[in-house]
Amino acid sequence: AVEFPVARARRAPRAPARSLP
Amino acid sequence: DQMLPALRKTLQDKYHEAIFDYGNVDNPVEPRSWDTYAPLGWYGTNYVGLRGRMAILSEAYSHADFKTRVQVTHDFLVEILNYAALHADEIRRLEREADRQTTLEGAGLALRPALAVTYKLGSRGVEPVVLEVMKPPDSTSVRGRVGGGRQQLLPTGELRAYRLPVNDRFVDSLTRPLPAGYYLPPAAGEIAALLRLHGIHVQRLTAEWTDTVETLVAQISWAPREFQGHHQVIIDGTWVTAPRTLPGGTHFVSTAQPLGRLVFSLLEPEGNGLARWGAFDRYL
Repeated sequence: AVEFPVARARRAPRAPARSLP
Repeated sequence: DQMLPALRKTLQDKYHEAIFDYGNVDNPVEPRSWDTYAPLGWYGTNYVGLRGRMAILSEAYSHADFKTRVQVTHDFLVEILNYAALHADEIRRLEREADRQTTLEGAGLALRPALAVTYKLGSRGVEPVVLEVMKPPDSTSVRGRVGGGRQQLLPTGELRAYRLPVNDRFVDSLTRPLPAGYYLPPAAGEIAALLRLHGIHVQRLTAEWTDTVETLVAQISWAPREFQGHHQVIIDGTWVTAPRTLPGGTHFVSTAQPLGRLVFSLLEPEGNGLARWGAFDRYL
């Protein structure tokens, strides 16, 4: 078995994030 | 349930052209149901629906002559446009409302729905469906043996109204809860670029972030037969909830956007999204 590379988020991250250019 | 029945009536009343929902019988010799096309998101009309917009598939009967096919296709299109123009405000309102509702659900400000990753056909009820009676070939006829493998049925010229369930819609057969979004590994830039081609908003974490996430631990296999250049991926797994530290550079794809349902369709691994089509093969 492998771990699928996409993880579901239960809530949006509060970490700083930027939009992709 | 509103637009297509109205169009069908207009085509009949104004042009004396009989149209019917796209589909075919399950069994031409003994029809038991009238089934529409497959519920795959990579079919154009379904894809547009997943974007929260409307699309109509137009195809002409293959038994009609060329002139008839052109004429009825023209009339159908003109009447779709007439209907859309007449109901423009209502259609725009529905689409704006779909965008708004999808965004609220993704943000958790409306109840997050359980959405389909697999579907089955649903019926709108039993109706008379006019079909040409087909019969298996006489075993002594030359035509019956042509083509070897599949039995070639013979048209009889006799039309008959069969009372059949009209399976013109899809209903869920397996659902998953809509998450707040999906994390993709920092190296998955080509997936992020593909999502952006669909018009989906993608973000990147500029610092690491620790949270409880759900991951799928799965057995992966590939369909032995190629379909349109892809060996479709078959995923059989179990969802695991665990804390995880996501590194800076991780891509985050929120479902709190007008295309939130398309995000779900493309990224839920068990459905017919990017995983099925092989986009994640190099990570597996």
